[in-house]
Amino acid sequence: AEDTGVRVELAEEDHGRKSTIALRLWVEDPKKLKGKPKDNGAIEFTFDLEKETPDDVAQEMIESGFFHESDMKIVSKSIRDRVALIQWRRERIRPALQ
Amino acid sequence: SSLTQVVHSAGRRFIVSPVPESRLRES
Repeated sequence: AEDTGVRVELAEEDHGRKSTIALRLWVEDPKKLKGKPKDNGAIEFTFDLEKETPDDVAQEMIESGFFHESDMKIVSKSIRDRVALIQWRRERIRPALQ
Repeated sequence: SSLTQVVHSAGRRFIVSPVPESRLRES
């Protein structure tokens, strides 16, 4: 995935059984953002793979004051890349679960 | 300890914790 300066990782082990996953996001390189991010913390949140989109979460993070609205795309892309990787991995382990 | 919780009006909960120094990229 492209280096966006925003890192997103699983906050818990993914066994591929739940549609909701816990993710943790933090800024690795503030210079890649247009606005100044709030604080210097890791933001943990849950994400429903079936019902939600990365844009939903990015928008809520901006509305909650974590990021400037000009960074909506970079936050959304960072989440989308990680979610795509999780879904790709789930596709691969699905036969083993069945 | 130093956890902060922010709840968005849509109901999503964000829990903020310090990032360990080892996870931050050196500039």
